[in-house]
Amino acid sequence: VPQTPIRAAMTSIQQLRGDLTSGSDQPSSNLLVYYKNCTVDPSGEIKKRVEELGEVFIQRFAQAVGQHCEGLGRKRFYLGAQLYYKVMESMLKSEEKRLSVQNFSKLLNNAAFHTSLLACALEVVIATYVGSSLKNGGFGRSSGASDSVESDLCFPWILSVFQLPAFDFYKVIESFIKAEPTLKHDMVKHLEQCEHVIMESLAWRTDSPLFDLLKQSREEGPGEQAEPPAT
Amino acid sequence: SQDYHFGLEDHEGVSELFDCD
Repeated sequence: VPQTPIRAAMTSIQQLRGDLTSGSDQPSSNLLVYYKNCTVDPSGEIKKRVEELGEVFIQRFAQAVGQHCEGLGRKRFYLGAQLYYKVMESMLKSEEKRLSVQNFSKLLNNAAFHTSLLACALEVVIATYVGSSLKNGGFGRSSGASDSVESDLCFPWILSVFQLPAFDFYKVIESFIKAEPTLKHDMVKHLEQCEHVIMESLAWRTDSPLFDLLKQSREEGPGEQAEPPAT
Repeated sequence: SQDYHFGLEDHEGVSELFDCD
């Protein structure tokens, strides 16, 4: 049954909230087991980072949407944190199966990984509330829901809030989509559009970590032979 | 997740992407 843009947005929101049924923005007992298996227990740092990034997010949300909307920002962040922990657990299960390891100390103590994952979860929450639209991306905007003031929060807003390089954010996108099969088609498409904007533009900004990697790879010298041009 | 192009190979995941393998 065709839906109006507002109804579609409300359905997406209900579904997102329904999928996050734990009602808690804290790590599950399964996730705590992964933390305990680490050579260096990351629990303290993870909790501290989520709290700090939460305060930053709520402040910037209020700046963008209106100071009277701080409570709304808190709700958005709460949903985002739930999704972050949910996807983290799913990713770790998947990595455990793929790599046959249980000790993810390096990954779970990696700040860029956590910031990227949290940013991606929040991007999903924000995009769900405003409809899948990109700011200035030339990809067109969905009507209805995206006319709200929250449309100012569209990608790449979250990158500036967390001072997160687009190149790092890019690294979690595919794994996020794999780890969260309940993501709606629109949301997958939105994340795919974020990938394209990063690949085409954001990853090539002056301060991108991509340039250090390119420099490093040049210093290491030619490795494998380049693939011959495809026919 | 239909229509999304999954490009990562079996030996590629967040552990490798964040240099944590």
